[in-house]
Amino acid sequence: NVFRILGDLSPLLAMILLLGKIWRSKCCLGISGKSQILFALVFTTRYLDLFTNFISIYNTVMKVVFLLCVYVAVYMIYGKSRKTFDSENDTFHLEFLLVPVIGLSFLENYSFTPLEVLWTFSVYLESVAILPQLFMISKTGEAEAITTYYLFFLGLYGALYLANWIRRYQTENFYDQIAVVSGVVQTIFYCDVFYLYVTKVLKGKKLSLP
Amino acid sequence: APADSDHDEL
Repeated sequence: NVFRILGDLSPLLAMILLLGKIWRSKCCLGISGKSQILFALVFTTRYLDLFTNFISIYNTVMKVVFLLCVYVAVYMIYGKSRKTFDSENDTFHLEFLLVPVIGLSFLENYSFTPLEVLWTFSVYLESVAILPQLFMISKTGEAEAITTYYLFFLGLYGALYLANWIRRYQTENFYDQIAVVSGVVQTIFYCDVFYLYVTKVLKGKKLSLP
Repeated sequence: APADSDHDEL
């Protein structure tokens, strides 16, 4: 399934772009540390099944790489490059996301076991994890082109996974309601990013809000 | 969901 492969590679590319940017410029200005913490939480709670069941080498390697990338990003923002981190504009209240997401994952899951509830939590949280970053951009009114590429590929991942699910529904009659609904919500949040990406960044401007 | 044996999505 081509959508699936591209959907896996797209967040990887996004994270490499993000790490590359911080690494080269030694600066994480404009990056929301809170979004990165949420993504670290997303991958940590989702990939606990690394310890319980083996699916494939590809699956294990990708999970470990995702985890490594996101932890390195958090380390760079809050550790190594902390002085350049714009904490004054990264003021999203995480409890506004965490409380409803935790509540919902307890209420609406496939089975009430710790691993399933945590997996559900990670899926719901992923769909909103970018909000602190978008909030930060709307507060400062601009984002560097590279930050927008990062957002674009992260958003593309949601869209590609949606295509993957449509494909799987057609070919296997399989669908994962929780993942699909969250995927739709997630992709809606990125619509604004896609719009700004096409209208500003592709024309060589940096993203600044009107 | 992880308990589902088909679950290979990331």
